[in-house]
Amino acid sequence: KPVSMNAFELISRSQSFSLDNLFEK
Amino acid sequence: MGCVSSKRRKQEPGYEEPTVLAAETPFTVSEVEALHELFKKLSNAIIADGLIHREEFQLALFRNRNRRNLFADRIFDLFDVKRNGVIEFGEFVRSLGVFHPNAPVADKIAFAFRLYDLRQTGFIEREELKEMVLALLHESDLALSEDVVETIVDKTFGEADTQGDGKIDPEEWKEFVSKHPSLIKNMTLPYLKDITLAFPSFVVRSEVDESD
Repeated sequence: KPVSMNAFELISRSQSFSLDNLFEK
Repeated sequence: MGCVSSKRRKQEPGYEEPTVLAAETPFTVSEVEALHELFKKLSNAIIADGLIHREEFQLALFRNRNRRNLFADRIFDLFDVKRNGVIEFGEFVRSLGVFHPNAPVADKIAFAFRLYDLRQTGFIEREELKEMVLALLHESDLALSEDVVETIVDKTFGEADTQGDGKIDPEEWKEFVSKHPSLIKNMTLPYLKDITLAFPSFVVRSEVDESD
């Protein structure tokens, strides 16, 4: 539940914050 | 062995020897060589100059060179240590080193702090936290009311800002992460451990003997 999360948790889980795509071939 | 290739590589702007980079990062020489393969791909995607431009970074992350994103911008700025608008090979490897599973946790905590310190004041301020929450909502399908956003930001800030001076300093951030270790989960890329497998073309062309 987003409301019960802390704000940094929301941010760090965000898909838009991910370097995974750098490694996609 | 590999002389022609080595000379060519040395002419690349910002190229640094894998042995030097391996000594300063959690990567092995082989892994740095594999990262060079990845770097070549990324840095020649739009402008073939062996440097990663902001648009190339965005293209790699989002498959779209024009899609600006707050976090991608901040990460680009942190990777661009020399602040000259491009990411050189050495900068790329040293910065990715922080994301290696074997990198010190303290480095990950410090990098995340700098990432969230949007205006680089040495503190994470309430307005910055709210800006990041709004940015992620804008990027995702998650819809939260203004009141809910304020509540989440207030609650988080109240917990993290233990001194109550309206800003989160590096020490408070460290304590907050120790209570919520999942916050730095995104600072580890398990993929980096398999980077040589991801770029097998490098293996047959390796120029540096690991025993050197």
